[in-house]
Amino acid sequence: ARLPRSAVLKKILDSVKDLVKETNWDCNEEGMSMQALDTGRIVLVEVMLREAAFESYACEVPMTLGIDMEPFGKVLRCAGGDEKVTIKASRNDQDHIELVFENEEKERMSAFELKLMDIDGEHMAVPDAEWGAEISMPSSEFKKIVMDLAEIGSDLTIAVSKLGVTFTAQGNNCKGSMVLQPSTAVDKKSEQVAISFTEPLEMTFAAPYMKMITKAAALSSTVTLSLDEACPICVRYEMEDNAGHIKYYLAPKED
Amino acid sequence: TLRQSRIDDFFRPT
Repeated sequence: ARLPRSAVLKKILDSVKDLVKETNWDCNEEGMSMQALDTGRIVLVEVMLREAAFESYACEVPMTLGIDMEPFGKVLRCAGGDEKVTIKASRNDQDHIELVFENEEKERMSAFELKLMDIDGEHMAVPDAEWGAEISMPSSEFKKIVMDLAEIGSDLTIAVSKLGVTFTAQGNNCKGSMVLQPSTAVDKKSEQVAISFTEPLEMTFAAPYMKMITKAAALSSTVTLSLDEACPICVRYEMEDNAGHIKYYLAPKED
Repeated sequence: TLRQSRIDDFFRPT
């Protein structure tokens, strides 16, 4: 599997490493994907890197690669963001993978081996949901709202109604809320706020977890929040050019 | 006060 830029892998690692220390990557002809729970079992994260994300991709037999994020991060730090990355896994030797970074300008090439782990894989079935509300907005804006309100209080409430979408946090000595309304005057789709819902709803989530989830803003200019009563929120970042996505399901806080 | 629910409260293992 050959990626045109290592930056994509670096960003994916940054987006999951606070939640997941080790995970199985499933490789098949469609691409590379992973699903993992954090140790508290409060967030489920899914990453899909489709074949389209790669400059070249070949997977003759489906394989599972058990990756320890810490050494993987150390290896990735050795790659320049615009260097090409080739990941090689051999079906005859499933003990490790090889990573080759190529800097075409400098005619430099570096090679690394990463030992694979035998991880007890657990996979959760995510039902196809009819969401009660969907909000799409610039990922940078969502990140700023979450980062700011997480300083105010540890509970982040998201309410969707005819007024728009309201994010609220309450702390011991302060409270803050931010309201977004659907944008009408913005031309660029990536800068638009779009809100759809069937019934008004209000749900509360742990702000520290939501903060970790906003790290994926580096992977996509837009984010989609899908909510339904008594269901984890789905926070989805679609990468450009059908390259894949990262999705987080965060369990709500309830009475 | 609110209780933090778990993913297991909503999704089942495959």
